[in-house]
Amino acid sequence: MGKIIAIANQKGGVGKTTTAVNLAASLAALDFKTLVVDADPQANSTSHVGLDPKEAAMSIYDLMVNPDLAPQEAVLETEVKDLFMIASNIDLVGAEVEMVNVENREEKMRNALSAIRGEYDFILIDCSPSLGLITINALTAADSVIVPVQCEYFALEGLGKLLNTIKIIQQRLNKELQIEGLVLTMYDVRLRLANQVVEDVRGHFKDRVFETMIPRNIKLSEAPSFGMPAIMLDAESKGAVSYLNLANEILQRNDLV
Amino acid sequence: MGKIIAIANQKGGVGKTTTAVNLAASLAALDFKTLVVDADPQANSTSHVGLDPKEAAMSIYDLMVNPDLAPQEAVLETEVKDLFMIASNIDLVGAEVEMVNVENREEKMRNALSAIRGEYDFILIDCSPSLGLITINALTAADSVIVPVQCEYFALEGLGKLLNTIKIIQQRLNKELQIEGLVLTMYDVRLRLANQVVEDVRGHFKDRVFETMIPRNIKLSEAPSFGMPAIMLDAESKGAVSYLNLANEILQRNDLV
Ligand SMILES: Nc1ncnc2c1ncn2[C@@H]1O[C@H](COP(=O)(O)OP(=O)(O)OP(=O)(O)O)[C@@H](O)[C@H]1O
Ligand SMILES: Nc1ncnc2c1ncn2[C@@H]1O[C@H](COP(=O)(O)OP(=O)(O)OP(=O)(O)O)[C@@H](O)[C@H]1O
Ligand SMILES: [Mg+2]
Ligand SMILES: [Mg+2]
Repeated sequence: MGKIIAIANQKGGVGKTTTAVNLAASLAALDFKTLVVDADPQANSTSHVGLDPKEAAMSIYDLMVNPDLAPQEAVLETEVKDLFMIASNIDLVGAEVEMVNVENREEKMRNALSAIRGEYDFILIDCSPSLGLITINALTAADSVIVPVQCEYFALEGLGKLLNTIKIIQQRLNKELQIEGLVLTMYDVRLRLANQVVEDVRGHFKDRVFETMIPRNIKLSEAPSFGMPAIMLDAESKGAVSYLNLANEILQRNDLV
Repeated sequence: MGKIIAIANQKGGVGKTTTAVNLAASLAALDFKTLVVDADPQANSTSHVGLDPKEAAMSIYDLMVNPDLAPQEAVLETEVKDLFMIASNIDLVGAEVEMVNVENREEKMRNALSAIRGEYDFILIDCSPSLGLITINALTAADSVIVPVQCEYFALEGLGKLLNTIKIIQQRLNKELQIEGLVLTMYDVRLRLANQVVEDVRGHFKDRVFETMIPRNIKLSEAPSFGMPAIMLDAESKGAVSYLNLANEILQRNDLV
């Protein structure tokens, strides 16, 4: 019974896409069948695994607006065994306005994914930098949420708002939603600011913060230009290893290893 | 007659807020009276200049939904002489859905700013990482747009969509809208990827790219935690100097120096 995890933070550029793709690739490398759903109209996750959003016959947008479609039709294979993708589409930009008067508009993604969740061990949803309808759909569809927190000052400011939104979703739309954890990203041990942010976040959120931190690592930012996760570009790199460690930590927390 | 410049890019974390605040502070340091409008519900620009969005009596949201308000009432002083701010408000998150059936909803910000533009030499609008209604309002209100482009792979992917959106705005909502320029941000001369992005962007967009590049510089990311622009934290830092150079380049392009 696949676990659905949303990767969300309305702050831009904190490592949501990098986390979604590299964590998924790590879980796949550990033989867990994993699906990434690209719920960001920028379609960065789709291109990060080497796919072209324009070539996808169907996207998560189609599944949300047309419940008769079989979600399996939207699933694409990637270069990585056990890693699959449902692509994004630019039409997601208009979905919020299009669905203004639609009943249960927050549950469209949950309904779309319910028919296929049993075929995967994990389903990771990459969200856009916003708390709008599509991200709310992802949080309503998810069993838990991973919050990437960049080791920068602005990253702290937005956390309160995000956790408030998660509380509202838990009360009104998805009682089961848990916080899988906060993951510190782009950590540079040499920077005083980064160490300050780590101290603040661990002090405030305690064991809800993963032990594993993702260091700033050039292979993580180069991998998308090759259309592959970092584990395929350079499995020995600090970036790839850190995401493998994160995968293992999540598996332990879920008693799967 | 103040020039209104939108700082926009739907890709998250590329340096929109850092550019809006530090460019504005540099223009103010050169004795140009400058107003920053924070059109991002994250309110990062507002806190970057040391203000608390919750304490602002009025925000850009109020001016947009209530045309009878005098925009001067929303203007706040900052620690920097000649630098002023109109704060953001979390209510911006709901504006897109609230204004679905409102006539001329794309022109609300332009109308709100028209009464005060004469009082400033420059008005910079910090946009959120999206191409939704608020960013469209900013592009409709603006005379020109500055596009921060992070020296990373994903930054290139989104440029096409942004430039398409700008073309549509020029055709339908704002014929006068020009591209002030693309500014390369977080440039690290040691990284092959960064140099590749610089080459690609300069090759493709030629003289629409500013000569001035903004280097990755720790003072730029520390300054927000002190509630001030980098020029106040450390005017000699590479980050502060690069934004002063950008200000001078823009002034030259506009025959103001
Ligand atoms: N640990 C890291 N080390 C180095 N570069 C990184 C790291 N994590 C992410 N990056 C780079 O930083 C940029 C931002 O990361 P990413 O695009 O994953 O963030 P995001 O939160 O998905 O952004 P958006 O808000 O636009 O969706 C990308 O160019 C990415 O390649
Ligand atoms: N040149 C730079 N050198 C070092 N750090 C930088 C630089 N420019 C921006 N930063 C830092 O990188 C992060 C992202 O920058 P910023 O918040 O300005 O981007 P943004 O485009 O406004 O993000 P959003 O899409 O969330 O609005 C911030 O923590 C900022 O302090
Ligand atoms: Mg992303
Ligand atoms: Mg910003």
